Amino acid sequence: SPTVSMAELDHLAHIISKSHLETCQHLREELQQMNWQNLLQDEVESYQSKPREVMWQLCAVKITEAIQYVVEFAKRIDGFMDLCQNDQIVLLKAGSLEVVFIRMCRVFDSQNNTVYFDGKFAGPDAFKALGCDDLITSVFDFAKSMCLLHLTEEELALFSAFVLFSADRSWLQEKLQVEKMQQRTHLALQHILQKNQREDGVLNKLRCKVSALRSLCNRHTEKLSAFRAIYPDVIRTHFPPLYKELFG
Amino acid sequence: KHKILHQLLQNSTS
Repeated sequence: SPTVSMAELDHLAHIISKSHLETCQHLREELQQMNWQNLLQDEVESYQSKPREVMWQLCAVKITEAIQYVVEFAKRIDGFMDLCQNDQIVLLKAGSLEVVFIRMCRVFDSQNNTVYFDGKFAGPDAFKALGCDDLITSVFDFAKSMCLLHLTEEELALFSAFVLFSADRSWLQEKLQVEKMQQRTHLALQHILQKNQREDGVLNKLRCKVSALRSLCNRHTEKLSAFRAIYPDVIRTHFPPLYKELFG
Repeated sequence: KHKILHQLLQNSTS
């Protein structure tokens, strides 16, 4: 295992945390100012009564917007831009949605089981028209379980980077270099958790989240395939090009 | 393939 000094880990944590804060799409204070405003019942009904393909398109647009911020997050981490472009693309294709799911806990209200969506806080029922209740429930459960860990922004940033630098993704050309970055990120996360006097169990819980994230993303892909089988033209003509590039 | 991702990665950070 590589020898990394505490100063290096602090530096890495600082860089990753800075990248995260610069690219986090919504500031917590910004959302607090909105008083975590929930959708009104008629607004929920209006989402529920949208045609399936229209709601899918809306969600694809929102996911794509969030992913663009994740790309920016990755770009601001030196070690990421040092990788060859093939590997940058492989890591983003596989990991950007996972980071979006991690980031979701920042805009999630555990008490009401609602998430910031399209300007207000929405519960799982608002997404009924998508026709994938099971996936939506799992995504909400995941956000709730992340919230329970009460991670600081710095810890969240490091966990996001750790997930992004997954060295076991298929088609990596410089696997060793990615592995090195992942190890360093892991050490930095461990270091910061210790510094913040978090109990040892937190890191283990975070490791379990990695497989939960993969399962969520696989299920998103399955749902998309099922949707594509029925509405191929909707995806071709109305979905954001970046979304198609990532998940097509 | 991956034209947009390439583009996003090449654009200087805003």
